[in-house]
Amino acid sequence: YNHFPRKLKWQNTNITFRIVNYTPDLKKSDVDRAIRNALNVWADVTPLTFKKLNEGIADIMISFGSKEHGDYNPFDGPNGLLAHAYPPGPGIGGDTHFDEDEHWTKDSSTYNLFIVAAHELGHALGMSHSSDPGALMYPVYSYGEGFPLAEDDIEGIQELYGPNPNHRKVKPKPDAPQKCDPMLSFDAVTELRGETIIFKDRFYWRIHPQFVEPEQTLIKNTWPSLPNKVDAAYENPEKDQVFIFSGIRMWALNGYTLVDGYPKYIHKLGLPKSVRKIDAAVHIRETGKTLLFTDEEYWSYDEASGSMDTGYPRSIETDFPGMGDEVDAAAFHYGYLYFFHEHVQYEYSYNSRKVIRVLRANSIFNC
Amino acid sequence: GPLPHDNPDNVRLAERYLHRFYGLPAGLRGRKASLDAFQDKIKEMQEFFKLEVTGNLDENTLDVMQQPRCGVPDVGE
Repeated sequence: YNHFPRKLKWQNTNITFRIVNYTPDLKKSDVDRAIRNALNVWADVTPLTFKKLNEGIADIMISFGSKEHGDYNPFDGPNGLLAHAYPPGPGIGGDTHFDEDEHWTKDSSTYNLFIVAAHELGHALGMSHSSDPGALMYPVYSYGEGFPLAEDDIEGIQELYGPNPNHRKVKPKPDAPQKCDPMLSFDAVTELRGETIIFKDRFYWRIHPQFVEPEQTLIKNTWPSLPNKVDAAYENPEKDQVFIFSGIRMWALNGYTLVDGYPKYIHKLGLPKSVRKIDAAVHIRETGKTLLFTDEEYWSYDEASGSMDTGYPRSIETDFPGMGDEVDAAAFHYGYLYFFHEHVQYEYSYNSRKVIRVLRANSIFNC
Repeated sequence: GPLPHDNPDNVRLAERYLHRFYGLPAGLRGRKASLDAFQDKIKEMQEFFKLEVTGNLDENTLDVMQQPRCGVPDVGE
C-alpha cells in the first residue's frame, strides 16, 4: 500500500459527503446505496464515520462529469480513465469525480459503481495506489465479489486512522502471493500456447519464454467466469485447448476465450462420483494420455477416444517412486514430468521412471 | 508485424500515460534527454506493475497501459 506524500489525512474522523449530481445509468437510490456501501467498506475497518449532506459544502463532494468537468483534469470518454479523487484537504481535497462517459452498473458488467467508488474514496481518505494486484487500491479496474478490501488496504488505512474501535468482523481478501516466498506452493500449472500459466489463490502468473519476469494477474481479470481458485489445469495442444478444474467442475479455454458448453462435471471424463476434486492434471503429448491425480491415486484419460483407460485408478507412489503420495500440480516438458507438492517440485524422468532432481517449487521464477 | 514500440500510436499512448500517471515532463521526444526521461518513466511504471523492467515499450507494458483504470497518478505529488 502507499499513502500520499506527507501522509495527507483528515484531522477528525467525522467526515461529511455530498452527492452533487447523479448518473442516468442507475436509479438515484442505486447510486446512493453504492456510495454509502463504498464508504462503509472503509468505516468497517477504521474509526471514520460518514455523514451525508444534501446541500452546501461537504468534505467529500461526489459528482459525475465528462471530459473537462471543472478541475482541469479532464476525463477521456468511454474506458481508459474511469474516475479520480483528490487526497484529504480543504477545497477540492477529498472530492471524487466519476467519468459520465462510462456505463455505470450495479452488477459485474462494466463498470461497477460500488467497486470504483470504494477505490476512489480510498484516495479521498488518504490512500494512494498499491502495486498489489489483489488490493482494492490497485490502479487497474477489476470486478470482484465479496468484501473488496485486501489485507494490504486495511493495513494502509489503519496506519492513517487506526482500527475500528468496535472491531467489526470483516473478511479481507488475502494479499497476492509473493513469487519468491521460499514456502510458496502452487495450485495448478499448465502450458498455454507456449506460455506457462501457474495458478495460486485468486491469481495466476504468466511466464512468457521471452520475458524473464512473470506477470501476476487476478484470474477473474482474464477469465471472469472462472472461479477464484483452480485445483488443476492442463493443455491439450492437439485441440489447442486448456482445461481448468475446480471442485467437481471443469472449463475448457481456447486461448483466453471460454469454450461454449462449459463448465461441465468432471465425472463426464469417466471419474466416479466419489471423486470431488482433481489435485493435478498433466497431458503427455507422446502418449496422448492425460493423467489426473486425486489424493494418493491417479487416472489415465485417453484424449483420442475421450474415455478413461481401464485398470485405473493406480497408486501414485507405486507408479512414480521417489516422490510423495500427493500432488498439487503437474507439468510435462521434453520427456520430464514435474510434480509440485507444497514448496517442492520433483523432476521425474518419464522414460527411466525415477526422480532426477528435487527443486524448490518456485525455482521456475528464477528467484 | 511491427514491434510494438515502433508504432507511433503506441508511443503517443505511452507518452500520455506516463505524463498523466508518472509525471513524464510534457515536451517533444527526439532530444536525447527526453528519450532518457521517457525510458526512465517506462521503467518506473514497469516496476510499479511488477513487469519486467526493461525501459522498452513491450507488449506486456502496452497491455497494462490500455487497461481501464483510476485517473489518480501512481507516483509523486
